[in-house]
Amino acid sequence: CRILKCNSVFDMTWSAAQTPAGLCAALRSYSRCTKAMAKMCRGDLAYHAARRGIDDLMAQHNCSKDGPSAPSPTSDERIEEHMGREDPARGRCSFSPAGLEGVYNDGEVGPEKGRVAFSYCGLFGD
Amino acid sequence: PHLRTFHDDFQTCKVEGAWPLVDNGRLFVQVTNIPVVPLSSATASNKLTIIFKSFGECTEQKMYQAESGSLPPAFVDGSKNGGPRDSTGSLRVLELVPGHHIEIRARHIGTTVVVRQVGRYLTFAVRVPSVLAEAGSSEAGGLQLCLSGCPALERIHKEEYHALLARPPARAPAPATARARCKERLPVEDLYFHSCVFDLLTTGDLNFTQAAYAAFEDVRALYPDKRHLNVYRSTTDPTLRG
Repeated sequence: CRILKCNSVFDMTWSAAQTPAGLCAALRSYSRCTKAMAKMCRGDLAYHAARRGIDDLMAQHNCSKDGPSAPSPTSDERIEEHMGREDPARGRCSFSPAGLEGVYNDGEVGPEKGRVAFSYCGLFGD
Repeated sequence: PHLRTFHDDFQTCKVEGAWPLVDNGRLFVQVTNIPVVPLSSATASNKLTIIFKSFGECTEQKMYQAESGSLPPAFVDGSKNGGPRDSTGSLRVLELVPGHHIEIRARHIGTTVVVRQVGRYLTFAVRVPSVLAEAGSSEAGGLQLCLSGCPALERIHKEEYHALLARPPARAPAPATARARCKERLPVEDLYFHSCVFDLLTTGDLNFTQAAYAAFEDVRALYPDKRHLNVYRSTTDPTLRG
Protein backbone atom coordinates (compact mmCIF):
# COMPACT_ATOMS: atom_id res chain seq x y z
CA CYS A 1 0.00 0.00 0.00
CA ARG A 2 1.50 3.31 -1.08
CA ILE A 3 -0.98 5.77 0.26
CA LEU A 4 1.86 8.02 1.44
CA LYS A 5 2.79 8.56 -2.18
CA CYS A 6 -0.70 9.88 -2.92
CA ASN A 7 -0.56 12.04 0.21
CA SER A 8 2.80 13.55 -0.77
CA VAL A 9 1.70 14.40 -4.31
CA PHE A 10 -1.59 15.81 -3.09
CA ASP A 11 0.16 17.92 -0.50
CA MET A 12 2.21 19.54 -3.25
CA THR A 13 -0.58 20.11 -5.74
CA TRP A 14 -2.83 21.41 -2.95
CA SER A 15 -0.14 23.83 -1.74
CA ALA A 16 0.46 25.05 -5.28
CA ALA A 17 -3.22 25.55 -6.13
CA GLN A 18 -4.06 29.24 -6.48
CA THR A 19 -7.75 29.11 -7.35
CA PRO A 20 -10.86 27.18 -6.29
CA ALA A 21 -10.67 25.31 -9.58
CA GLY A 22 -7.06 24.40 -8.77
CA LEU A 23 -8.07 23.07 -5.36
CA CYS A 24 -10.77 20.91 -6.94
CA ALA A 25 -8.33 19.65 -9.57
CA ALA A 26 -5.88 18.69 -6.79
CA LEU A 27 -8.65 16.85 -4.95
CA ARG A 28 -9.73 14.96 -8.08
CA SER A 29 -6.13 13.85 -8.65
CA TYR A 30 -5.87 12.78 -5.04
CA SER A 31 -9.10 10.85 -5.35
CA ARG A 32 -7.90 9.11 -8.50
CA CYS A 33 -4.57 8.24 -6.86
CA THR A 34 -6.21 6.75 -3.77
CA LYS A 35 -8.73 4.80 -5.88
CA ALA A 36 -5.83 3.21 -7.72
CA MET A 37 -4.56 2.00 -4.33
CA ALA A 38 -7.93 0.59 -3.23
CA LYS A 39 -7.01 -3.05 -3.61
CA MET A 40 -3.57 -2.80 -1.98
CA CYS A 41 -4.78 -0.52 0.81
CA ARG A 42 -8.11 -2.01 1.78
CA GLY A 43 -6.91 -2.82 5.31
CA ASP A 44 -4.96 0.40 5.75
CA LEU A 45 -6.36 2.98 8.12
CA ALA A 46 -4.49 5.84 6.44
CA TYR A 47 -6.13 4.93 3.14
CA HIS A 48 -9.62 5.00 4.59
CA ALA A 49 -8.88 8.25 6.40
CA ALA A 50 -7.71 9.75 3.11
CA ARG A 51 -10.82 8.61 1.23
CA ARG A 52 -13.04 10.12 3.86
CA GLY A 53 -10.98 13.32 3.95
CA ILE A 54 -11.29 13.71 0.20
CA ASP A 55 -15.07 13.48 0.33
CA ASP A 56 -15.20 16.05 3.13
CA LEU A 57 -12.87 18.46 1.33
CA MET A 58 -14.73 18.10 -1.95
CA ALA A 59 -17.97 18.95 -0.20
CA GLN A 60 -16.39 21.90 1.62
CA HIS A 61 -15.05 23.36 -1.60
CA ASN A 62 -18.10 22.52 -3.70
CA CYS A 63 -16.04 20.42 -6.09
CA SER A 64 -17.79 18.25 -8.65
CA LYS A 65 -16.49 14.74 -9.12
CA ASP A 66 -16.01 15.30 -12.84
CA GLY A 67 -13.61 17.84 -14.17
CA PRO A 68 -9.96 18.44 -14.79
CA SER A 69 -7.37 16.99 -12.43
CA ALA A 70 -4.00 18.39 -11.46
CA PRO A 71 -0.97 17.13 -13.38
CA SER A 72 1.05 14.63 -11.40
CA PRO A 73 4.62 15.78 -10.91
CA THR A 74 7.42 13.48 -11.93
CA SER A 75 9.54 11.99 -9.21
CA ASP A 76 12.39 14.38 -9.98
CA GLU A 77 10.06 17.33 -9.66
CA ARG A 78 8.82 15.91 -6.39
CA ILE A 79 12.34 15.63 -5.11
CA GLU A 80 13.24 19.10 -6.32
CA GLU A 81 10.17 20.42 -4.61
CA HIS A 82 11.11 19.03 -1.23
CA MET A 83 14.85 18.53 -1.13
CA GLY A 84 17.41 21.20 -0.58
CA ARG A 85 14.97 24.02 -0.85
CA GLU A 86 16.43 27.21 0.46
CA ASP A 87 15.53 27.50 4.09
CA PRO A 88 16.81 30.70 5.67
CA ALA A 89 16.55 29.27 9.16
CA ARG A 90 18.60 26.16 8.45
CA GLY A 91 20.81 27.00 5.52
CA ARG A 92 20.61 26.20 1.84
CA CYS A 93 21.88 22.63 2.09
CA SER A 94 19.48 21.39 4.73
CA PHE A 95 16.55 19.22 3.87
CA SER A 96 13.48 21.37 4.20
CA PRO A 97 10.16 20.12 5.44
CA ALA A 98 8.44 23.01 3.67
CA GLY A 99 5.70 21.66 1.49
CA LEU A 100 5.43 18.42 3.41
CA GLU A 101 3.21 19.71 6.15
CA GLY A 102 0.32 17.39 6.76
CA VAL A 103 2.07 14.25 5.57
CA TYR A 104 2.42 11.89 8.46
CA ASN A 105 3.29 8.27 8.95
CA ASP A 106 0.43 5.81 9.16
CA GLY A 107 -2.04 8.63 8.75
CA GLU A 108 -1.48 9.67 12.34
CA VAL A 109 -2.26 13.22 13.24
CA GLY A 110 1.08 14.96 13.66
CA PRO A 111 1.37 17.14 16.71
CA GLU A 112 3.36 19.92 15.16
CA LYS A 113 3.23 21.63 11.81
CA GLY A 114 6.08 20.97 9.45
CA ARG A 115 6.72 17.43 10.63
CA VAL A 116 8.15 15.33 7.83
CA ALA A 117 7.16 11.75 7.13
CA PHE A 118 10.14 9.42 7.18
CA SER A 119 10.54 5.86 5.96
CA TYR A 120 12.88 3.19 7.25
CA CYS A 121 14.55 0.22 5.59
CA GLY A 122 16.87 -2.31 7.19
CA LEU A 123 18.77 -5.42 6.12
CA PHE A 124 20.58 -7.84 8.43
CA GLY A 125 21.42 -11.45 9.25
CA ASP A 126 20.98 -14.40 6.90
CA PRO B 1 19.16 -11.60 4.68
CA HIS B 2 16.15 -10.27 6.58
CA LEU B 3 14.66 -7.17 5.05
CA ARG B 4 12.34 -4.60 6.58
CA THR B 5 11.06 -2.50 3.68
CA PHE B 6 9.98 1.13 3.59
CA HIS B 7 6.43 -0.19 3.85
CA ASP B 8 7.22 -2.33 6.92
CA ASP B 9 7.06 -5.62 5.08
CA PHE B 10 9.37 -8.05 6.81
CA GLN B 11 10.89 -10.70 4.55
CA THR B 12 13.68 -13.24 4.57
CA CYS B 13 15.33 -13.26 1.17
CA LYS B 14 17.81 -15.25 -0.88
CA VAL B 15 18.88 -12.52 -3.34
CA GLU B 16 22.34 -13.94 -3.95
CA GLY B 17 24.66 -11.56 -5.81
CA ALA B 18 24.30 -7.81 -6.28
CA TRP B 19 20.89 -6.19 -5.81
CA PRO B 20 19.72 -2.56 -5.58
CA LEU B 21 18.20 -1.54 -2.25
CA VAL B 22 17.54 2.13 -3.05
CA ASP B 23 17.75 3.87 -6.41
CA ASN B 24 16.50 7.41 -6.91
CA GLY B 25 17.73 10.80 -8.04
CA ARG B 26 19.67 11.44 -4.83
CA LEU B 27 20.74 8.11 -3.39
CA PHE B 28 21.78 4.70 -4.69
CA VAL B 29 22.47 1.67 -2.50
CA GLN B 30 23.48 -1.76 -3.71
CA VAL B 31 24.06 -4.84 -1.60
CA THR B 32 25.92 -8.04 -2.48
CA ASN B 33 24.96 -11.27 -0.73
CA ILE B 34 26.75 -14.59 -0.59
CA PRO B 35 25.62 -18.01 0.62
CA VAL B 36 26.38 -18.61 4.29
CA VAL B 37 26.34 -22.39 4.55
CA PRO B 38 26.18 -25.29 2.11
CA LEU B 39 22.79 -26.85 1.33
CA SER B 40 20.88 -23.74 2.37
CA SER B 41 19.55 -20.92 0.21
CA ALA B 42 20.22 -18.43 3.01
CA THR B 43 22.67 -15.66 2.16
CA ALA B 44 24.21 -12.76 4.07
CA SER B 45 25.55 -9.38 2.99
CA ASN B 46 29.27 -9.04 2.43
CA LYS B 47 29.41 -5.81 0.40
CA LEU B 48 27.54 -2.51 0.32
CA THR B 49 27.96 0.33 -2.14
CA ILE B 50 26.29 3.63 -1.36
CA ILE B 51 26.32 6.61 -3.73
CA PHE B 52 25.20 10.07 -2.66
CA LYS B 53 24.64 11.89 -5.90
CA SER B 54 25.94 15.37 -6.64
CA PHE B 55 23.61 18.04 -5.31
CA GLY B 56 24.04 21.62 -6.48
CA GLU B 57 26.17 23.73 -4.19
CA CYS B 58 25.85 21.27 -1.33
CA THR B 59 27.87 18.18 -2.19
CA GLU B 60 29.80 16.42 -4.90
CA GLN B 61 28.93 12.85 -5.79
CA LYS B 62 30.37 10.60 -3.09
CA MET B 63 30.65 6.84 -2.95
CA TYR B 64 30.97 4.77 0.20
CA GLN B 65 31.94 1.14 -0.02
CA ALA B 66 32.00 -1.43 2.78
CA GLU B 67 33.10 -5.02 2.45
CA SER B 68 33.35 -7.87 4.86
CA GLY B 69 36.48 -7.07 6.89
CA SER B 70 36.59 -3.44 5.76
CA LEU B 71 34.28 -0.79 7.13
CA PRO B 72 36.16 2.40 6.28
CA PRO B 73 35.60 5.67 8.14
CA ALA B 74 35.53 7.66 4.89
CA PHE B 75 34.22 7.71 1.33
CA VAL B 76 36.14 5.86 -1.38
CA ASP B 77 38.09 9.04 -2.24
CA GLY B 78 39.29 9.31 1.37
CA SER B 79 37.15 12.30 2.30
CA LYS B 80 34.69 12.32 5.19
CA ASN B 81 32.37 15.00 3.86
CA GLY B 82 30.73 16.22 0.68
CA GLY B 83 33.88 17.80 -0.74
CA PRO B 84 34.91 21.44 -1.32
CA ARG B 85 31.33 22.50 -2.07
CA ASP B 86 30.16 21.18 1.28
CA SER B 87 30.89 24.22 3.39
CA THR B 88 28.03 23.57 5.79
CA GLY B 89 28.69 19.90 6.51
CA SER B 90 25.70 18.54 4.59
CA LEU B 91 27.25 15.13 4.11
CA ARG B 92 29.38 13.45 6.78
CA VAL B 93 30.75 10.00 7.59
CA LEU B 94 30.88 9.31 11.32
CA GLU B 95 32.86 6.40 12.69
CA LEU B 96 31.01 5.29 15.82
CA VAL B 97 32.90 2.06 16.54
CA PRO B 98 36.04 1.70 14.41
CA GLY B 99 35.70 -1.18 11.97
CA HIS B 100 32.23 -2.08 13.23
CA HIS B 101 29.77 0.78 13.08
CA ILE B 102 29.56 3.83 10.82
CA GLU B 103 26.85 6.37 10.25
CA ILE B 104 26.50 8.64 7.25
CA ARG B 105 24.41 11.77 7.67
CA ALA B 106 23.18 13.47 4.53
CA ARG B 107 21.52 16.59 5.86
CA HIS B 108 20.70 17.99 2.40
CA ILE B 109 18.36 15.04 1.76
CA GLY B 110 17.29 14.45 5.37
CA THR B 111 18.81 10.98 5.28
CA THR B 112 20.75 8.84 7.76
CA VAL B 113 22.48 5.60 6.79
CA VAL B 114 23.93 3.09 9.26
CA VAL B 115 26.29 0.30 8.26
CA ARG B 116 27.65 -2.25 10.72
CA GLN B 117 29.90 -5.22 10.51
CA VAL B 118 28.82 -7.98 12.86
CA GLY B 119 30.87 -11.15 12.64
CA ARG B 120 31.75 -11.65 8.99
CA TYR B 121 28.74 -9.89 7.54
CA LEU B 122 27.25 -6.43 7.13
CA THR B 123 23.99 -4.89 8.29
CA PHE B 124 22.38 -1.83 6.72
CA ALA B 125 19.74 0.64 7.85
CA VAL B 126 18.46 3.85 6.28
CA ARG B 127 16.00 6.54 7.28
CA VAL B 128 14.84 8.81 4.47
CA PRO B 129 12.01 11.29 3.96
CA SER B 130 9.09 9.29 2.56
CA VAL B 131 8.90 11.50 -0.50
CA LEU B 132 12.44 10.41 -1.37
CA ALA B 133 11.75 6.77 -0.52
CA GLU B 134 8.89 6.73 -3.02
CA ALA B 135 10.69 8.75 -5.68
CA GLY B 136 11.91 6.91 -8.73
CA SER B 137 9.64 3.98 -7.99
CA SER B 138 7.38 3.96 -11.00
CA GLU B 139 9.12 6.10 -13.61
CA ALA B 140 12.41 4.24 -13.59
CA GLY B 141 10.71 0.88 -13.21
CA GLY B 142 13.84 -0.58 -11.66
CA LEU B 143 13.76 -2.93 -8.72
CA GLN B 144 14.50 -1.49 -5.29
CA LEU B 145 14.40 -4.04 -2.51
CA CYS B 146 13.73 -1.38 0.13
CA LEU B 147 10.69 -0.19 -1.77
CA SER B 148 9.11 -3.27 -3.28
CA GLY B 149 10.69 -6.05 -1.23
CA CYS B 150 12.32 -9.15 -2.64
CA PRO B 151 10.79 -10.84 -5.69
CA ALA B 152 8.52 -13.74 -4.67
CA LEU B 153 10.91 -16.37 -5.98
CA GLU B 154 13.74 -14.86 -3.94
CA ARG B 155 11.99 -15.18 -0.59
CA ILE B 156 12.45 -17.81 2.06
CA HIS B 157 9.04 -18.65 3.39
CA LYS B 158 7.99 -19.58 6.90
CA GLU B 159 7.70 -23.25 5.92
CA GLU B 160 11.49 -23.36 5.70
CA TYR B 161 11.68 -21.91 9.20
CA HIS B 162 9.25 -24.51 10.47
CA ALA B 163 11.34 -27.23 8.83
CA LEU B 164 14.44 -25.86 10.57
CA LEU B 165 12.67 -25.92 13.93
CA ALA B 166 11.53 -29.48 13.32
CA ARG B 167 14.85 -30.76 11.98
CA PRO B 168 17.76 -28.45 12.75
CA PRO B 169 21.00 -29.21 10.90
CA ALA B 170 23.83 -30.91 12.74
CA ARG B 171 25.84 -27.68 13.05
CA ALA B 172 22.93 -25.90 14.76
CA PRO B 173 22.02 -25.69 18.42
CA ALA B 174 18.76 -27.28 19.54
CA PRO B 175 15.75 -25.03 18.77
CA ALA B 176 15.14 -24.45 22.49
CA THR B 177 18.76 -23.37 22.94
CA ALA B 178 18.58 -21.06 19.91
CA ARG B 179 15.42 -19.49 21.25
CA ALA B 180 17.01 -19.00 24.66
CA ARG B 181 20.11 -17.37 23.17
CA CYS B 182 18.02 -15.01 21.06
CA LYS B 183 15.77 -14.17 23.97
CA GLU B 184 18.75 -12.92 25.95
CA ARG B 185 19.05 -9.97 23.55
CA LEU B 186 15.57 -9.82 22.02
CA PRO B 187 13.01 -10.50 24.74
CA VAL B 188 10.00 -9.68 22.57
CA GLU B 189 9.06 -12.56 20.27
CA ASP B 190 8.58 -10.48 17.16
CA LEU B 191 10.05 -11.01 13.71
CA TYR B 192 13.49 -9.81 14.83
CA PHE B 193 13.48 -12.59 17.42
CA HIS B 194 12.35 -15.20 14.89
CA SER B 195 14.96 -13.97 12.41
CA CYS B 196 17.58 -14.47 15.09
CA VAL B 197 16.39 -18.03 15.75
CA PHE B 198 16.31 -18.77 12.01
CA ASP B 199 19.88 -17.50 11.60
CA LEU B 200 21.19 -19.47 14.57
CA LEU B 201 19.52 -22.66 13.36
CA THR B 202 20.78 -22.12 9.82
CA THR B 203 24.41 -21.40 10.66
CA GLY B 204 25.09 -22.16 14.32
CA ASP B 205 26.94 -18.80 14.28
CA LEU B 206 26.24 -16.79 17.44
CA ASN B 207 27.27 -13.57 15.68
CA PHE B 208 23.85 -13.54 14.06
CA THR B 209 22.28 -13.06 17.49
CA GLN B 210 24.29 -9.87 17.77
CA ALA B 211 23.35 -8.86 14.21
CA ALA B 212 19.63 -9.17 14.96
CA TYR B 213 20.07 -7.17 18.15
CA ALA B 214 22.08 -4.49 16.30
CA ALA B 215 19.37 -4.31 13.64
CA PHE B 216 16.78 -3.75 16.33
CA GLU B 217 18.97 -1.07 17.91
CA ASP B 218 19.08 0.67 14.53
CA VAL B 219 15.31 0.52 14.29
CA ARG B 220 15.02 2.01 17.74
CA ALA B 221 17.36 4.83 16.76
CA LEU B 222 15.99 5.57 13.32
CA TYR B 223 12.43 4.32 13.00
CA PRO B 224 10.05 7.24 12.67
CA ASP B 225 7.14 5.81 14.63
CA LYS B 226 8.20 4.50 18.03
CA ARG B 227 4.87 2.73 18.52
CA HIS B 228 5.64 0.24 15.76
CA LEU B 229 9.23 -0.80 16.35
CA ASN B 230 8.41 -4.47 16.71
CA VAL B 231 6.96 -6.37 13.79
CA TYR B 232 4.67 -9.32 14.33
CA ARG B 233 3.09 -11.76 11.94
CA SER B 234 0.04 -13.67 12.96
CA THR B 235 0.53 -17.40 13.02
CA THR B 236 -1.40 -20.49 13.89
CA ASP B 237 1.75 -22.41 14.71
CA PRO B 238 1.74 -22.85 18.52
CA THR B 239 5.54 -23.05 18.56
CA LEU B 240 5.70 -19.53 17.14
CA ARG B 241 2.84 -18.03 19.08
CA GLY B 242 4.12 -15.53 21.57
